[in-house]
Amino acid sequence: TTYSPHFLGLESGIGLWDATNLAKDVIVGVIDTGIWPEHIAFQDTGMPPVPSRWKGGCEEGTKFSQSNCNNKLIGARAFFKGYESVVGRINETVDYRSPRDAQGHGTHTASTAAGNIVANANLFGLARGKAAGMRYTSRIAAYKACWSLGCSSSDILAAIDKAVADGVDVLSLSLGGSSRPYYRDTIAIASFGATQIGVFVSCSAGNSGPSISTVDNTAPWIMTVAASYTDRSFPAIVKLGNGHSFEGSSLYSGKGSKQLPLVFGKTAGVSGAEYCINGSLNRKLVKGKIVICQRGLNSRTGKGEQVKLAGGAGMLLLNSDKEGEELIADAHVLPAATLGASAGKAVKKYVNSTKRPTASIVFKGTVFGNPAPVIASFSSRGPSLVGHDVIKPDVTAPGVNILAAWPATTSPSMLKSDDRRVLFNIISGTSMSCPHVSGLAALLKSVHEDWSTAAIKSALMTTAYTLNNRNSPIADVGGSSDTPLATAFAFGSGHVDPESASDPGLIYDIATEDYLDYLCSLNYTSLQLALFAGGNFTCPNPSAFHPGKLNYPSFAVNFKGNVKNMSLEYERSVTNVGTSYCTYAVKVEEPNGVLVTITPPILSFQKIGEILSYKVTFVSLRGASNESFGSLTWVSGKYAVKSPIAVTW
Amino acid sequence: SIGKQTTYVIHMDKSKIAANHSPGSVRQFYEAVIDSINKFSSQQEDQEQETTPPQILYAYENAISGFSAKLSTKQLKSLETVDGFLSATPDELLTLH
Repeated sequence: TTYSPHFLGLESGIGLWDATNLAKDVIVGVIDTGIWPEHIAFQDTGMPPVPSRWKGGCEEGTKFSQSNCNNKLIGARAFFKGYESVVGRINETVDYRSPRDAQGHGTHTASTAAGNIVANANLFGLARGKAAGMRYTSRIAAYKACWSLGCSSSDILAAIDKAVADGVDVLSLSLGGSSRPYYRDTIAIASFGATQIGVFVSCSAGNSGPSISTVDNTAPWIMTVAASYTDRSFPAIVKLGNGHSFEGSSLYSGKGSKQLPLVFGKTAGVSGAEYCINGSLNRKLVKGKIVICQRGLNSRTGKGEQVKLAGGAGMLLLNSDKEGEELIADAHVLPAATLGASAGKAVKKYVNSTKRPTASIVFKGTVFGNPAPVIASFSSRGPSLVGHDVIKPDVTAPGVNILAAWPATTSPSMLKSDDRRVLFNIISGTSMSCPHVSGLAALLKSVHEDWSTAAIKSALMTTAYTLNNRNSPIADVGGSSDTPLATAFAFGSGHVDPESASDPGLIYDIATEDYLDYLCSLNYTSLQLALFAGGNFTCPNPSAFHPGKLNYPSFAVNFKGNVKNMSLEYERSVTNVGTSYCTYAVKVEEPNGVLVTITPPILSFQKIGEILSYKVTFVSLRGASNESFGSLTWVSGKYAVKSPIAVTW
Repeated sequence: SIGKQTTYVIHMDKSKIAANHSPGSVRQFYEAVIDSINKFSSQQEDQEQETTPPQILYAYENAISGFSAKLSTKQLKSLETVDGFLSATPDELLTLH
C-alpha cells in the first residue's frame, strides 16, 4: 500500500522497519481469492532461501505451476472441493482452478500484509508513492478458498488446517459469515486450534455497519479488525446549475466535465433508471448527459457501466441514508463522483426544482490533510451478539481507499466490459484493514519472538489511540448527528499504533486454558467444549469463574437491568514487558452512570516478566442511556497501557 | 429427500480418534468410519431408494479434528452414533469483506 505505512508511523530504517527486525523470518498466510504471483510486489530479489521449518508447497493447477513460487511467495494452494460440492464445477472462463487470483481481492490483501516495496505505485496517477506491505520482507503463503460466489466453510477449514501444518506464523482472513455461537462458528473453532499452536489470527470485522451488533469473527482469540479512513482522499467537486457545489469522491483522474444536462429517474429511462440497473437507461435521454444513480440493487461500478453503455457522459452516485456520508472511491469506467446522502438529497431537490438541471464534476486528484482517522460507516459494529463480555471489534486500521497490488488480467472496476488493466487498485472494506493488522502482527512477532498471540494482540490493543490528527476524538462517518464520535463499539480499543505496540510496557496475556475457562463460563456443554479442547475438558467450579474474568485487554460490562448499585467485579493480570523496577498508577475515565474502583491503584514491578493482578469493581448508578464508555489506563513514565470500558444496561 | 446429500463439516473428538488410528492415516480412518456408516445406512434405506456413497472432501487434523463429507440425512444419523462424533455443521458459503 502507499501512504498507510506512513500514516501508521512506519518509516524505513527506524523501529519496526529497522533492517535487523525485517531480516527475521515471519510467514504470513492469507486465506482469500488466491494470488497473482508475477506481480512485482511478490518478487523475491535479495530474499534468502526458504526457511527449513517451512513445510508448505506450491500446488499446480490452471495457469499455476511450482515455478510461480519463489523465496517471497513460498506457498500457494487452492481449496475448492467444498465450493464445487455446493455450487458445481468452477467455471474456468471466469476463474482459475488453481491458486491464481482471478478477482483481485487476494492479491490486494496479500500485498497489504506483506507485499514487497514497489516504487512509483499508483492507480491512474492517484495515490502515487512507494508501495509496501506492512511487513514487506515477510514470506507469503496464499491459500485460495474463495471463488466467484463465495468461500465454502469446508474449504476455509481445509486452508486453515493446511496453513497451520505448513508452518505459517500469522493468518489473515478477510472474510466471514453471520455471527453465531463459537461452537457453531467454524472459523472460531479452527482459529482456536491455530492460536493454540502460536499462530496469530487476524480477521475482518465485516462491512455491515453502521447498524449495531453486526460485528463478525468475534471469538476472543481472534483479532477482529474495523476499518477507518486515513487523511488521504480523492475529492471531486460537483457543481450544480444553481451554483451550489458539493464535495464527493472519485478515482477518475482525467479532466473534469463542463456543465452538462443532468438526468435522473424518469428523465433518464424507465423504471429502475434511478438505480441505473441493467437496461433501464434510455440512450436518447442519457446521451452526452450526466446521470444520477442511487446506491443499491447493483454494484457501484456496474451503474457507471450502464450509464456509459447508454452514452452518458458522467455519473453522480448518490448515497442513501443507509450509506450516509460514506465516500468510497471506485475506479468507474466514466467520469463519476460519489456524493454523501445529504448532498444527494440536495442534488435531487435541485433536479426536481428546475426544467433544465445541469452539473459539472471537477476532479481534484490525491489530497492529504483531512481529520483522520475516521471510522468508516460500513465497518461492522459491536456489541457482539455472541460474546457480550468482550468488546468487539478489537482495533481499527486503514480500510478505505487502499491502494495495493492487482492482477494483470482483472479490471480495476471488476467489470468484464472494462478493458483497463492496472498494476495497483484502490478498494475499500474491512478486508483491507485486516491485512494491515496481520502485517503489523508479523512485525511484532519478529521483534518479540517469545510473545504469545494474546500478548501481541494485547500490545496492539492497549497502545491503540482514540484521538485524531487534530487531537480531537476520532469521528464516525456512520455516527448520528447526536453522537458523531466513534465509540468502542465502532473502533474497539482504537486505531493501531504499531511503534507503540512494539513497546507496550504491560501486556494482558491469555493461555489456551483461560479461553477454555471462558467458554465454561458461557455454560458450554462438554461436547461443545471438546470442539475446542480436542477432547474432555473439566471446567473449574462455575461459581469461581465468570466471563468478565477472561484476562482481556478491554472491559465489556453488562448490567442486566437498570438496577441502582448493581456491582460487577472483574480481575486482570498484567505482565511487565517494559522496564524492571517500575511503578504504574491507574487513571480512570469513568463511563457515565458508573462508579469504577481499582484495587490496588498502584502496581509496582521489580523485574521484567513479573505478573501482578488487580481488581476492578463497576457499580451501576443507573444509566440515562443504554450504553456508556470510559477507559482504564495504567501509566508509568512513557507507558500508557489503556483499556476501553464499554458499559451496557 | 432422504437420499439427497449435503456437505457437512464433521467435528470429531481428537482424543478418541487418536486412539483408533496409526499416525499419518487419519484420512483412511475417516474413510473406514464412512464405509461402516454407509453400510449401516444402506441397510436402513428403502430398497427402491438409490443410495449414493458418502464422499470425504477433506480430513482435518491440525487446527481442528474431523472431516468434511457429503452425506444423506440417514448417513449423518448413523455417523452421529460413532464414538468420537462431536458435531456436524452444514457447509455454507461465507463472503469476502
